[in-house]
Amino acid sequence: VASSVNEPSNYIPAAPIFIPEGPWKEIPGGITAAKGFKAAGIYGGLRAKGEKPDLALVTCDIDATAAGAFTTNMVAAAPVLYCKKALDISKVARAVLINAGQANAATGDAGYQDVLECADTLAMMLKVKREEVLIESTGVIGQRIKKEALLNAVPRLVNSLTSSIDGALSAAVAITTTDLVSKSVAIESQVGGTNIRVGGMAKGSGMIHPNMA
Amino acid sequence: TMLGVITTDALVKSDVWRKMVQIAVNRSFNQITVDGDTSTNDTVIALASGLSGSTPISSINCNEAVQLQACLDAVMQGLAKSIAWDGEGATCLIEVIVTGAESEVKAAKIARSVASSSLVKAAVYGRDPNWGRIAAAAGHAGIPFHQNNLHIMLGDILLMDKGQPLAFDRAAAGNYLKKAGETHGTVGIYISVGDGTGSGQAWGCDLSYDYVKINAQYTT
Repeated sequence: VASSVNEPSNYIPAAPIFIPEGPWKEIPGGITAAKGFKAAGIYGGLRAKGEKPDLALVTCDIDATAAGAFTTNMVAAAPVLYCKKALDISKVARAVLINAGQANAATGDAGYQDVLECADTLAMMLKVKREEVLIESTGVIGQRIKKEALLNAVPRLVNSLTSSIDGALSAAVAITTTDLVSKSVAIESQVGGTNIRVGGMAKGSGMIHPNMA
Repeated sequence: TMLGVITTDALVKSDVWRKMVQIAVNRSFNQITVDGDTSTNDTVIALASGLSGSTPISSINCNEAVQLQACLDAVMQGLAKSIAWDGEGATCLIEVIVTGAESEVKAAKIARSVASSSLVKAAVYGRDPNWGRIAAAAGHAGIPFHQNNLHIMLGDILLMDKGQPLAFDRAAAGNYLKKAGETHGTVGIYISVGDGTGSGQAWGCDLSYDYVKINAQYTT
């Protein structure tokens, strides 16, 4: 009775995660398990069908050391081109904005301008530099993102940010497309005698043969 | 398309973090395959806040870096395997482990060649313990090895040893595949190609009729 019909876990179940054995323990929390991170996933009206969440945001309270690996497909999507430039300019990042519904790939200059506008809007709201905002997109190739819907949803997305497990799970659901399950995991281990946490989320089901660099 | 976001509160220098992330990506997401199509959007972003209070990591060779690398590998491999498990139309995860190669890179390449073989994937869906398709897929990976050193196991059933096909229990091997398919479990394919120290893994899924259905209906 307490669960709302709009809870992300009501849309798709969580995947079984096959963590290899090692000197770590699996803990709840996904991408928000590590200190300093918040996340949110909401429905922003980007999907063609249904009301499953389709916008995710991950933020860090401080400048986070940032790294990226990207497709080596020569026809790279606009957000891929943007992120590579951003990480060339900046060694740190504060936010990752992800949309599902439209891949914004093979969309030319107009698609790239869409990415810049989304990054600028979020950077302004979070009071960070544009290059500290990274963008990922997934969905139908050849379609530009539904920019107006996305920009309208950004304030609600930012207000939904939380360091709770729910934030991580809703973000993990929001990035899915044809996935039947959401993928989220976190572990705790020791580095140099100090407890550290590593968390993550991913999506993917088809068009899967990554060669990222 | 596959997307990923990784977060940690370990403290690590930028250039070391970027190397570590690429190593982990190579050992995980770059070792999965569902359909052989590389997306335009594949992205992994990894952020390190440093808020755990751990010792700063400024060299990729120090003990702390080795420990963090292992954690990063584990998280990315866990997520990568889930993607392969959830492959469109899949009824099971295929895990290929190759040992005895000259290097990790060479072993990984052989493993991915087997995991991405349409014939191997279709055989697993057909619950057919087809060692010949596995051997062929290993052989066309572009990594030289002597076929008399080839050793293939399906689960714990030995199918080929020293390049020679064995009289294995076909019914048991077929049942192993059938059970994995019925439970959406894991099919393990273990291959050795020699005496080298290189080992590598790759993950894929079986190829079912549903894969075609899904992608005939999902336009791009």
